[in-house]
Amino acid sequence: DTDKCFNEEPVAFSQYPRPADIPQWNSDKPRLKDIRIMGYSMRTVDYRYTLWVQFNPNNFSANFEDIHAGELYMMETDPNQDHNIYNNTSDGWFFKKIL
Amino acid sequence: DGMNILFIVVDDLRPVLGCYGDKLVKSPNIDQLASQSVVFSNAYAQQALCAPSRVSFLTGRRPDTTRLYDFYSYWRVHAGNYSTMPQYFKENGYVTLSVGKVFHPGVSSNYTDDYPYSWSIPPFHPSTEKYENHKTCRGKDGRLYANLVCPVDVTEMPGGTLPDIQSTEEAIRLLNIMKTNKQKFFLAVGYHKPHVPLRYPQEFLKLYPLENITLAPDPWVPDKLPSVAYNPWTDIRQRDDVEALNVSFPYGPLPDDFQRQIRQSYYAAVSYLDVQVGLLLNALDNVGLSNNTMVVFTADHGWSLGEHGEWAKYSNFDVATRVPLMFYVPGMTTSSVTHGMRIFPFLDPFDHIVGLVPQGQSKKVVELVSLFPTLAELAGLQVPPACPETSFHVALCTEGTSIVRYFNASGAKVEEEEEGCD
Repeated sequence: DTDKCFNEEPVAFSQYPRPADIPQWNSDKPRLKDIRIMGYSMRTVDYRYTLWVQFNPNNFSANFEDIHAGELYMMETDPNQDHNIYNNTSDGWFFKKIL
Repeated sequence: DGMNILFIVVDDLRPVLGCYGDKLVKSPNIDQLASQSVVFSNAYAQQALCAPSRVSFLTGRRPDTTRLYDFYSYWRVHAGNYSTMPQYFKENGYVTLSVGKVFHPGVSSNYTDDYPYSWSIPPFHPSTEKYENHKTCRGKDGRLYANLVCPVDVTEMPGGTLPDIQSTEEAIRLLNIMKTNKQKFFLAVGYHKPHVPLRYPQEFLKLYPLENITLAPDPWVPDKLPSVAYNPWTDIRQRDDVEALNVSFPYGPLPDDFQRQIRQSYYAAVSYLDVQVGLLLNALDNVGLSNNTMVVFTADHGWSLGEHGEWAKYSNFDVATRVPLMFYVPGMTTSSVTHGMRIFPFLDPFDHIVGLVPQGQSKKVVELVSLFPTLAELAGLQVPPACPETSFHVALCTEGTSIVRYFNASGAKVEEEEEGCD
């Protein structure tokens, strides 16, 4: 609401590694050398936004230009996070807006 | 200033607690702690996996800085010689003690739970921990299995006890010693349950008749879930009872009835844990230390109970990353305690009482990586400085921020955060 100051909105960051795009036997607990993708989550009371990006285990670098998948859940209307609307939002506008 | 710290960390506990609004669970002792505490309802782990989460919150660094995403490296060798929260308290005059599962045992804590850096004496591990994955679960045919769902007759267990029971006994023994030697202490107690196998005293099943147990509200794999986001719950598939069901990989699903049995045993394991916490807090009263000991209660990450067709942790879903987090600070979250007054009398979950509500509730989104600066501030120590962008070469700094600013200094009910202008 424009008549409200924008409170400092705390954000929590989580992450999870994956060896591949498709579930496989070591998807739950990939060893460092087998990690190829990292899922970075940013969450506030309003939403959870996750990007699964290419990850290089040799230099620990994540490449946010190489996005394998995305998730976006709006907590007020979807508290159980069942309806991923990441692909419903045109590229980047939402990300820019929430940032 | 100079208060003791009792730090309780629970393995794989999601906020399935009365004080978090769960209507089914019986957790009167943890609810009683909450009634004297500030409770954070939006607290999250940095990664939903034991070792990375624990090394992260114990060093105050994120996984991209500890560079631990699995179980197989020790941050002091692999990433940087980061000071830990217990080490910091030890360097500030505290006796620091570890009981049970605080660091994840093995490579990630140098096979020593990071002793002697973090702890004043060698950490205690229950002798029966080694039987955790043995065939100790009695099947319908009377034979023993290594099951996921594993209510047991404790008298039949190796050593006639269970790891968490031993941990509580050791922690109480240490509290009695601390009372005598009058040194301020940082005592960390790590409970194993409700981590799998769901092995707990069978009497706790009586609290959760199977007919009262439902499926998860959303027990299907969401159609727009990217396949990379899904965790195929491989570890529970290797348990004898799950393996016998022969469910397909990776999406299953498990039979409805067995899903309800897993949920029933998770709840039963939580009530078993609640009893252990109740005995520990009752002992804190008994040694007369409740009035100058802060209590922190949290978990390393959550656990999916069938939501999104998933089980266990290993994902970025809230059910896998959200944790209980509460702080009891005498004179801050509650008015000062008169000496000798009981704050935490043991409450038997079988005589369940309802109605305990958190003293203060904060909906602010907070992170476990903030534990280190928060406890430093609460203890009156210098708060570690914020880390620079790259901090591999910095021994003492934190990538979290103290969340004491969300407490209410007067100890009165924490005001609901005002939306809008201050």
